[in-house]
Amino acid sequence: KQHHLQTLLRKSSRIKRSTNALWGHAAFSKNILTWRLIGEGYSSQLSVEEQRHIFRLAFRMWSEISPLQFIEDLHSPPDEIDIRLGFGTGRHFGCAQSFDGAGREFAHAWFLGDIHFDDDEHFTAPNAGNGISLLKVAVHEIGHVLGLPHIYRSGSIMQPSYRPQDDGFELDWLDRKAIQNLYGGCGGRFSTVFDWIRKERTAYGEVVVRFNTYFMRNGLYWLYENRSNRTRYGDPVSVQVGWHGLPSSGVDAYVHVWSRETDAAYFFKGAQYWRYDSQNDQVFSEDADGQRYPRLISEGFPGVPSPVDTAYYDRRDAHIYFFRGSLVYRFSIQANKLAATQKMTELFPALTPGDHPTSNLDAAYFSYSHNTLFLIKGASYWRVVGKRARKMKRSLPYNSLLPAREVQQQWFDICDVHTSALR
Amino acid sequence: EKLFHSRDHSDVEMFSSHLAELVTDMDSAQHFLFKYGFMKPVNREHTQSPGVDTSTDSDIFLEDTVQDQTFFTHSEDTEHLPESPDFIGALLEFQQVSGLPVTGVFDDATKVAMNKPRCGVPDKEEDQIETIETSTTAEDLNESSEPFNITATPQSNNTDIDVAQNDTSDKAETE
Repeated sequence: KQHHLQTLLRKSSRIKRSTNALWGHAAFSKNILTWRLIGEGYSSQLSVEEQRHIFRLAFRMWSEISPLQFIEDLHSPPDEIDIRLGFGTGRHFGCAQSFDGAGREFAHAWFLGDIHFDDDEHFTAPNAGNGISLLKVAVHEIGHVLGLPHIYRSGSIMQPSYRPQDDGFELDWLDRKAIQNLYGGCGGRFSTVFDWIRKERTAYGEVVVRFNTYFMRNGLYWLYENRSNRTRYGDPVSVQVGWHGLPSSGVDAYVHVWSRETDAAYFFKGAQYWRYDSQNDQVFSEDADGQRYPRLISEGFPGVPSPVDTAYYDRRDAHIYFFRGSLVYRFSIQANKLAATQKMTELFPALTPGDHPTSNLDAAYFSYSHNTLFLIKGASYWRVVGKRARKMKRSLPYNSLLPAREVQQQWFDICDVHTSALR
Repeated sequence: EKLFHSRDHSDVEMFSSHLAELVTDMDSAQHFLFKYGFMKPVNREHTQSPGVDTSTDSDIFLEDTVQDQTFFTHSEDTEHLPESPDFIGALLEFQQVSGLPVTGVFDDATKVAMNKPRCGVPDKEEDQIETIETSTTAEDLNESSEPFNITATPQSNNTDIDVAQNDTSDKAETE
């Protein structure tokens, strides 16, 4: 797996036009690509703004599942633009391949190059219900530019023939793997990872508890759909959009103190922390004593240093475990004071000698999906041995760490997009 | 301009001269198969086949769209096309990958499929034929759970939980 990761990393530094062994296709050698809808190639059927909006969305859809990012470049000389798009009819733009009029061929694209759309076709906006969805065609043609061939598989966006668009088409698992085979998977460190608990009342008045998984990286976050092995379509989103009152640059840690007496969610950043009001979807303005948020960590959690790397609440012993450097600070909720300080390697011993994050964790994440605590650092994660595993094998030390695995082999396609693509 | 009357241009009319020529017969079907890579273009000097009418009337000039060059290809006499192994082979392949009944005959279903709106990029290119044949048929991709090196298996939910949990995704169930 380490070798495979290195192979994926080396792909990104390949020179342009080198070939991929599996598909025999070239791939861009850089991950940030520019595009432009050329002025002499506007469609006569949609407003220019609509056309640009649709292309922005099409590029973003590829960005959401690959390490590629796309920037609409309106200023550089045309020959410096990586991907140029335009509409034409018949003989167009000096292109070697003429369009055939309304019907049959609707567009074509050139590897590592430009995309031409046949303006004799009736292109429409997404979900228009008639015509040919410009969004679907654009996503398909961008796939060619990036190096994908036609794929005869039901559900693939790279099928050669146009299928009338279902509501909200998306790139499925195999299409994602196809592009990732050329450009690698998505990586990057996380600021924190957590399951957000929400309580809802059914139509029968019954209270049910649900959870959603969130990954945060600096000022962005993703909702991760565990049952679908992917992030929510359209993510990432800015923290300031989804979590009102939190710093726009993101957070260091999240803790949910959940017991019979207490149900409180806290976010930590730098020397400060906030308590989040789930009912009103924003941070609390003040605590029960009238002290305004954000508060200092040193005041709310005496003895705990700041900033912290990460933290989690352990319901087994009602302590918050704060991680900073190589140390773990156990904080007692009941006593409201620091209970103990230990080295991470002692509190969470490695099962395999040397296979341990040792310090500077990114996230300590308790997953309700897996009923397991994960320690995440960089591209790796360690699973903490839980009750079930120790029942099956009593020799396993308490809270020991299983060997490291790759984050992107457990949680898939958590990909950045360019800031210009954020809503 | 293209004539329309509705505010949203949804009734825009196409000039008849702007309508794409449809695939209607063997000739145009062969053109289709050449154009999208199911039949290989051949240099003119080497296209002398038995029984082939070499007059210009039966020649088809096709463009190799990927290489940005033009190859002249010799079409076979239309009468002999149904028996031509190359044509039949190409037709079979097109029918197979398109999910059509694999008859080797230019039937109505095949004609409809050839006239569907499609991308202008060839489905097969000469230098990629082997690769695509081994890896991109619909059956291959459907059968293999993971054709690439990135291993990925759906996660099974751990049922040993002490709190009712639900994912708010569409298919969640309450435990």
